[in-house]
Amino acid sequence: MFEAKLTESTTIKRVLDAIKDLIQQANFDCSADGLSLQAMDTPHVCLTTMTLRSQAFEVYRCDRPLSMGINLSSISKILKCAASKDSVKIVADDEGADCAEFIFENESADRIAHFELKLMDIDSEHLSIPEDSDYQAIISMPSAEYRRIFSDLSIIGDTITIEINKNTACFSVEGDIGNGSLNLAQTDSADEKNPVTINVKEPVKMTFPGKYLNTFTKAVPISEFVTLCLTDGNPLAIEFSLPDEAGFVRYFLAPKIDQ
Amino acid sequence: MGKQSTLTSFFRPL
Repeated sequence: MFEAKLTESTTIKRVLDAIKDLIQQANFDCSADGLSLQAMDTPHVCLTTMTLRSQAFEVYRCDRPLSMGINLSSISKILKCAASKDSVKIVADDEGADCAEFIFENESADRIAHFELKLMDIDSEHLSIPEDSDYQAIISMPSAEYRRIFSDLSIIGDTITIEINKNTACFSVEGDIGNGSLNLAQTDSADEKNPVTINVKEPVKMTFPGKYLNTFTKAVPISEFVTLCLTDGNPLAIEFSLPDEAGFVRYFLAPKIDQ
Repeated sequence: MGKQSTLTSFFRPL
């Protein structure tokens, strides 16, 4: 038996909004620790991972690990039927269920909606993702700042360079109509309301596709802050963490490399 | 401008 109840649907709605433009379908892996998924986009440029830890849920029960193959567009359609303050309960049989049940209940518990989502058999490989890699540079910034930088720059062109030196990050773009750049310095005071922190072991300069950096702005409502981790020649890791360590959405983006 | 790489060389199947 798998049963998981979120107090408010907002949490899962936001997480799905952050991943559904990158992944069409994925296995949601349920274990005693929580709900997680990982999937690459079709061109294998971006890997998206998501975890909702068991502590994110008001009720969480997973007797046996199970994998629910879900079409992201379909689950999003069903969750549109939940008001943001409605609770969401997901129920599935852990013995080869062919559908998962979604129950939405309003705050006064006098309106209860039931939906069944058909599950799919999805053949997906689990990839080994190195944890806590020794990154050359890590920058943390308010997620609203992230949205502004990459929505602005990706309008100019799709080749965005991130260069991080001591205490400064430079984001630049080259496009058909021209180019642009933006420098962001580490904020001086720890009391600053919207701090930018930059930790550099070695300066790093890498180029990435702007289309993806802009797509990741869909995760901004998840988290007040975002962390970008860079190592020359390796994928860029971007993390949006849910409050209270309830989980995260992480993206790994392949760099553009010199020919 | 650089060529877009893919992730297949970075993340191996478990």
